[in-house]
Amino acid sequence: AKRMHAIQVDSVQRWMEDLRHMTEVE
Amino acid sequence: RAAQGRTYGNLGNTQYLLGNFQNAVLAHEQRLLIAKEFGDRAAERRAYCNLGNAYIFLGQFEVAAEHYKRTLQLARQLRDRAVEAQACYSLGNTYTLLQDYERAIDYHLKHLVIAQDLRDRIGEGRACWSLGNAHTALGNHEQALHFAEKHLEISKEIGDRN
Repeated sequence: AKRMHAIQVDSVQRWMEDLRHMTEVE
Repeated sequence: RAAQGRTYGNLGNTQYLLGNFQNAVLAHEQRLLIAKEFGDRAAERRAYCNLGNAYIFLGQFEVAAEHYKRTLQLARQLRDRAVEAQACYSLGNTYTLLQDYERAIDYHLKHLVIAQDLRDRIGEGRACWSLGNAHTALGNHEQALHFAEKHLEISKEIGDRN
């Protein structure tokens, strides 16, 4: 039933865009 | 040694922001070692999260998931609900990348519950959006509709036109 490729999931794309600039600062 | 730990963390973050993910992993692994030497669980938690993020951009999603699980365990030990929610959200998205939608739903539901407890409407909206997508992927259209309606309601409330 895995019909939708994950990279096409817009909520995941949005998360990755945010993640790209996110760091846990010391 | 403590300063070395912090510096490895900063170096890892800088390499990450420059897009040098392999070097970021090397630095954050050193940071993790030193955090463990000191029994500094907050620093350990940060290192696992930073490592998880770097492995996402290296395309190593299984490895990222293992690091996020350690982040989640430590967040629970440290009783940091906001970080616990963030770790669940990261795991939900990582399992979506792995096309394991059942596990993705488990973690997004955990995120949703914490977001509701913390009265975090933005987090709740993201959880509903993610849950709608995961249910769509599994063909659970009734459930997908339920979460899409919740997402719409919250988006209107917080003024998110996008």
